[in-house]
Amino acid sequence: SPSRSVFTNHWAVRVRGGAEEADKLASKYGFTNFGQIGGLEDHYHFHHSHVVRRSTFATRGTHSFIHMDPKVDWIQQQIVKSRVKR
Amino acid sequence: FAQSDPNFIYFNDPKWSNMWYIHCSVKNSRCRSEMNILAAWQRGYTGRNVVITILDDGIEKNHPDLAQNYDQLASYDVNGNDHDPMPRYDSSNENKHGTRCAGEVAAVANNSHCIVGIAYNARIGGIRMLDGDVTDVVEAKSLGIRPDYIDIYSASWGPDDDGKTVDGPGPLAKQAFEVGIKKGRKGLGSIFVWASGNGGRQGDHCSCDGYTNSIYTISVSSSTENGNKPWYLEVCSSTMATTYSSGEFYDRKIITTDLRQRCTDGHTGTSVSAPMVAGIIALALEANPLITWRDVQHLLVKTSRPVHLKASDWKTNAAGHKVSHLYGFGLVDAEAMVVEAKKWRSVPPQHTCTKMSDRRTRYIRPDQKLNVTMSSTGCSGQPDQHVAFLEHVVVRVLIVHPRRGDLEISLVSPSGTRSQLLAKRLFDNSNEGFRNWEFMTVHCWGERAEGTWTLEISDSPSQLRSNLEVLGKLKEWTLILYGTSEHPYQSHGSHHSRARMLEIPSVQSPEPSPSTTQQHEDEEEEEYTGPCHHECGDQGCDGPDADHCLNCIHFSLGSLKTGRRCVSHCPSGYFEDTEARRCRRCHRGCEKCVGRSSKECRSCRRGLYFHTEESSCIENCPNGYFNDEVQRHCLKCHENCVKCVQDADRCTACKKDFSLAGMTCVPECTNGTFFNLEEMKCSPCHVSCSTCTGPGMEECLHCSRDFLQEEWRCVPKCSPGHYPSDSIGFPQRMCRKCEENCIRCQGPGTRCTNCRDGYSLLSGTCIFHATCNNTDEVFCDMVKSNRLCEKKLFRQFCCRTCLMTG
Repeated sequence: SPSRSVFTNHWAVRVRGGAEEADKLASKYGFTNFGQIGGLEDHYHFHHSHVVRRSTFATRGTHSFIHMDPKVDWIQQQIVKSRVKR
Repeated sequence: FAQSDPNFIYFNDPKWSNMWYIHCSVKNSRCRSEMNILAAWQRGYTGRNVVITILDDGIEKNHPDLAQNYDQLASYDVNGNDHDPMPRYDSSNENKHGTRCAGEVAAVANNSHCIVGIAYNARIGGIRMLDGDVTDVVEAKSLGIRPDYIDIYSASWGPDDDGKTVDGPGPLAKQAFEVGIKKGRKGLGSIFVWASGNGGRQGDHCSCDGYTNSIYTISVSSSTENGNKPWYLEVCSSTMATTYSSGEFYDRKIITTDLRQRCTDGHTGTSVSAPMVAGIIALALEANPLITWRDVQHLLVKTSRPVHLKASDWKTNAAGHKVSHLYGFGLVDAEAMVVEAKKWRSVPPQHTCTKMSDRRTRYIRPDQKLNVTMSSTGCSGQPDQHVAFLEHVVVRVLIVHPRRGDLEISLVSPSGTRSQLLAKRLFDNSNEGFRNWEFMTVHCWGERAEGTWTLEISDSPSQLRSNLEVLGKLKEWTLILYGTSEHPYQSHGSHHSRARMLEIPSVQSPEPSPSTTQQHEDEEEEEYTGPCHHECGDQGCDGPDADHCLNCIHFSLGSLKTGRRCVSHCPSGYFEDTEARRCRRCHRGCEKCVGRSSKECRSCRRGLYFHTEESSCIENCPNGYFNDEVQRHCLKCHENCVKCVQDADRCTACKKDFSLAGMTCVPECTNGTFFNLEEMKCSPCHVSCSTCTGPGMEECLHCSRDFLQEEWRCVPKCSPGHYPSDSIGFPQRMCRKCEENCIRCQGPGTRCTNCRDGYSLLSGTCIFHATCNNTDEVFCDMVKSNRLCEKKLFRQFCCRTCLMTG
């Protein structure tokens, strides 16, 4: 449940315009673009090395402004999911 | 009874005879192998040209039983972001799961290693994605790896089943499913197989696992060998089919490849079942590579059947499918799958008909079931959405509730089929309710969509409920019907399912024509008129029993002297001479054989063991083999063992260049190294050791040159209080302790050269400083005359004075 979420320093971002556009957006806010997420068009995997790797709250900083960038259609900071082997 | 089948397949894989879920090697045992995998193989399907991957914690690609089928292109390491999916090793072997799953699917056959995979000619890969932070991105990436190359994705994991979690694929993973379904396998749709939602804990309901509740995943459940519910299994309306798996400690287990190139029968849970179904689907894909992801689900619905699976809620839905919340449509049937797949015509396109309730809030009163209905035409007015015949049914709910665990939800279809979408969950104290959570059922598969659908919600407050005043509310609910606008099977000509004919009495094999029956009867009128035993052949009989037959349908057993009777199968100790249709005795000591000679033995009588190499029964297995008590076979020891007991890995003697570590044969390491069990290689000892059991100083067995052994370690020179000496029979030089109170000496006894404080040196020994001023009083004379000072015990008593005074 949200109360126990662990935030990582990875983001999923939907940005149109291809990889170049994504690279530009990433570097603008200090992220590294790890490339498209599988077969999901326009979805990219961003990583921010200056944000703590794990945290129980979404850290705030200059990187947070990417959420407000007009070119960003959708963005999601990645949360660690608990997955059990069956 | 596969054994008696002349086409019986025999592999030399050591655990082949233990794979009860694939074949029955002993006829009258309780062995059940109704998954009919052997029969599918005998039809020639072994998974050729089909690619499967396991989403898990990695795959040991150099495992001797996987390497040959390993496919690098079906593998990736999402955790490490590289192409090597090898698992991370640690002392607890926690990352064994993926390798175990992979073996079930595609372990190589007949290579003298471990087991045989269900699709033992398929290609197998692994996607390492559980051994690190699992996020939406990680899952989406994993589900989207090479969709045009990989056919089947198998996953045996899911959200926590702590009984209070409601979780599933995030937005990216959902999109990855959809992209895979739309574009994967060049448009035929990737096939996602998921272990049904359990995790080994009680009090959960797997409808709160969003992966198994997705229409894109084939959710697989498990049954024990005896058809009982394994203790870990949860009910679920989205479960599609079942395979055998582990159960209680007395149930037989599933055997598979294990980490560190080993073999195990410790793989359990529905983790076992997902790869099994993945393997069976691979056989079907080999039979018909053009079947779509929905065809596969239809095939499973058509061919799976209840057999001996015990469930209190088996019911037949309006389309004639037997279904239960525990086992879905029942145990998978690999042979029926490949037979059906071979002649399968793709089902018509999928339509989706969505209807949302009005937004009027309904209160959910404790102990008063809330019934809300929705009439649906199946979108008959919109041709491209029209659903006449159902596949999946999804109910999306928006419920506000103070304690979610108190809720139970059911859905009743227009044909009256009830699906339990949610059961009460004791541990779920959450007040979040359900926010657009999607419950799914397959129980209405094949039924008509049109009619009135009823959603029932009941609220049974538990003691943990804080405030009964606060009522739950159903804000809105949406009914989503998936299916086809025309009958899925009749529009393309008939392809009747073998399974259906078996099951549905109304479709009978044609009755014999009356005239034939009459004629038959006439013939027998002068002779014995009663019915013949069913094993009697066409020459009839002269009595009702099997030994009255004039000839036999199958086999005759016995001799004229002892009396001969007809049997369907020859008992143990005999083999079936199909030409002569006679049971002939095996060689002495043989229980199963395919011929008379000792070389044609296949299994032995109690107390004897079948030695494959010689195909004969012997009392004790030779070196390099152990007596397998279960199947009474001589099974090979591990390749490094010269002798082993009870199991291939329980070695008692090793081959050259190997030595025993416990009961394992490990390579003998050169001097200065030891065999590191964790890394499975020789690692250096401490610099002071020439042989050791570990890297530390204290784990030396023998010291290096120029080192001496002092107590439990090796030292370059002896520490104070010790003197160097040789030890007889040992190459090792030792540091031995000097006499008590002596801090430097040249040897034992009176060879001390330095005493510790408080003692003084006297003729090579250390005397306590205590002095006394009256020698008489302390009997110096006596002490001296009796040479007591040489006794360690007395030395402390004024010897110094006595001796000093001369």
